[in-house]
Amino acid sequence: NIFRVLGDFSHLASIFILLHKIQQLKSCSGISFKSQVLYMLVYITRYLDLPWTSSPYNFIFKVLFISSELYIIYLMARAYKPTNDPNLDTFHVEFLLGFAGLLALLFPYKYTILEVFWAFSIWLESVAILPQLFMLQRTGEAEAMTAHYIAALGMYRALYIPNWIYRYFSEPTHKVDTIAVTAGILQTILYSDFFWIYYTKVMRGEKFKLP
Amino acid sequence: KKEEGGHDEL
Repeated sequence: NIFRVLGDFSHLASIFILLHKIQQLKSCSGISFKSQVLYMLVYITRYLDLPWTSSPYNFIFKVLFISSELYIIYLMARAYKPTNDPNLDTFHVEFLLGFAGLLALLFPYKYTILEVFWAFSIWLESVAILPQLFMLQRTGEAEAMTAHYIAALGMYRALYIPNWIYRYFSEPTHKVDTIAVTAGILQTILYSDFFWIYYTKVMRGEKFKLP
Repeated sequence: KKEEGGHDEL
């Protein structure tokens, strides 16, 4: 449905905004490398089922997300490594990995490798933006491109919420994906303060600065 | 975009 398609394209847009920023400014300043590595982990653990993905739409997006994320990490770790400031990227990701790992082991739909990794990926994605938001907090401001990147990334999962509501009412056979919905709502909540600042500042053409 | 068993969303 339209919400989900808009969400997936918002996700794709966020990746291209980030790529554009890094290549245009020839710098990855203000971008959390830790968050990008977490997203890489999210895609790998979620798309283990890539080989037998039946819908071409999903297949194409999965390939796009994995390949573009790999390229972003290459750019940050190799090409523009000097512009990476690890002293600003100090969030303890082990807490996030522990959080996702614990929930994946406690409440998977089924105790199979695919399902446990899928649940891990869903929970990890819900908190993967924290290092990036934390870095933003520390620097106190961000380039407009970085703010657009985070906004598009946040919008992607926010749009999945009406998608789930729509599917609940329109597809009688649709069973609610409780893990995805719970994590999706948590994820969107984590973006809420950013969205507020983004909406009030950037929409007025101002530079993105925290109050 | 239905998928058997697996998850049909990205």
